[in-house]
Amino acid sequence: GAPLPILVMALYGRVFEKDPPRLGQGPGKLQ
Amino acid sequence: LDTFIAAVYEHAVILPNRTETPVSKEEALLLMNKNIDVLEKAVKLAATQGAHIIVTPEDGIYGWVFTRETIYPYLEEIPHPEVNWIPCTDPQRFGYAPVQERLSCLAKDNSIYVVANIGDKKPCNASDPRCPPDGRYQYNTDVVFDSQGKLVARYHKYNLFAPEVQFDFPKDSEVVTFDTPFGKFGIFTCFDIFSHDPAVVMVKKFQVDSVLYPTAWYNTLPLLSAVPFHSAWARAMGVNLLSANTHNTSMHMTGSGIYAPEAVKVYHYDMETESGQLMLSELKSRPRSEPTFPAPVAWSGYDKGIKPFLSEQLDFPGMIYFDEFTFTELKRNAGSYTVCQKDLCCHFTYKMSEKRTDEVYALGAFDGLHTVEGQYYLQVCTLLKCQTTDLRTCGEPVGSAFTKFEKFALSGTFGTSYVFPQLILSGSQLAPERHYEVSRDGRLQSTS
Repeated sequence: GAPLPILVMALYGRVFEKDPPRLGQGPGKLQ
Repeated sequence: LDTFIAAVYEHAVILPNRTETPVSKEEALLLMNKNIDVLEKAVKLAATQGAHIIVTPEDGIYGWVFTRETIYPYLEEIPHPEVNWIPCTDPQRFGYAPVQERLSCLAKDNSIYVVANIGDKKPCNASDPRCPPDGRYQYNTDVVFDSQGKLVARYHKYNLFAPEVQFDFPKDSEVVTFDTPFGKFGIFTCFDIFSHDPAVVMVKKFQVDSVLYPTAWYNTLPLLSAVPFHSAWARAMGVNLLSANTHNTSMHMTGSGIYAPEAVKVYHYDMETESGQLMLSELKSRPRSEPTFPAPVAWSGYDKGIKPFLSEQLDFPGMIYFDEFTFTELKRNAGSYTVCQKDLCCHFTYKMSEKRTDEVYALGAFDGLHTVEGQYYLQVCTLLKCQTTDLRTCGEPVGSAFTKFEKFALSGTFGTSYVFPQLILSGSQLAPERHYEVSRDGRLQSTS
């Protein structure tokens, strides 16, 4: 492979079991 | 059908004027028809090129500049698909529905599935404790009309983004799927892609082959740009993703594409013009039954077997989109580094063609709850170029890089199997798949 001009590399993990009950913070959160 | 032609349209939405009070229904319909006029050209062009389905963006018909009150004239009653309705042939069956009628006729007249995002309204009363004070629910809604113009899917966006105060949260998350001659489809919207419900459930439990994804995504470098993030999601989840984004350069909204598990088929990223863009590509109808389907990855497989590389220098903090990462600088032109935060350790081995004095790179780790504009738990390993040679700028957006990497391998001790790999080159361009691979033991590495 040719040498690459890398800006950013990432391994972006999501740990769903540690999430709050709902992702968003719209009005519904207040209901 | 073993394959099908997919189309997505990146639409430069014609936005309504910002108003304090609601406009008339007629004025609202005028604005929506201006946008549908543009979408109609894309639908016709896609159909003449053999597309079976076309996806248009979230907010693509009326934009996003609304309060709860001012969006009301743009909403229509959208029934559940079980009513078996073709709005094009029976427009008055559920009352005033000119937008659904027009979208249905677009699909029917061009024999193509049409996917759009519009607003649904549902009356409610005091017997319902969740009923808003104005006596109605307002939902951000995806609709799909099949090639006969029938309404086959209706999805109420579950994970609203913080600024979407004009809409209500549905009571429960709904997984919306439907079958076609070219595979099983699911549909969700924009911020939903971060979710377990409905995004992961749709793939893992309902086993869809392709996901339709209307979105209004504004890019936030370095980690939350549309094309890298969405293509990584398709690859990691093993499904086709048909992503249609809004186009608005002043809000950094661009980045649409058609992504298969094994490769990015086509993508569009344009920060230079205010034009829309139609993209088409052939896709496998059932990718998980193809020999090219990517093997599962044990994301912390490699790291469980190695000792942390000792770093002779101090770690330092840096912010990426409101999350505090722990960084360590890459001081040499080649080597191996480790940086840790809580339970996550990230490892990076590399060789640069030359160590430039005017560019600094850092390896970062984040293990925690992201809390701004939405709450979700992340474990992230990242290698990035700092904005300047000052380490305090690591994590700031950067547009170009001249340092060339001849070899690289990034891995981490992840506590999740849901890890989305991204590789972005100078100019925010995706790295072509031939230059990198994801090993079975979880390394994002160069193929040289």
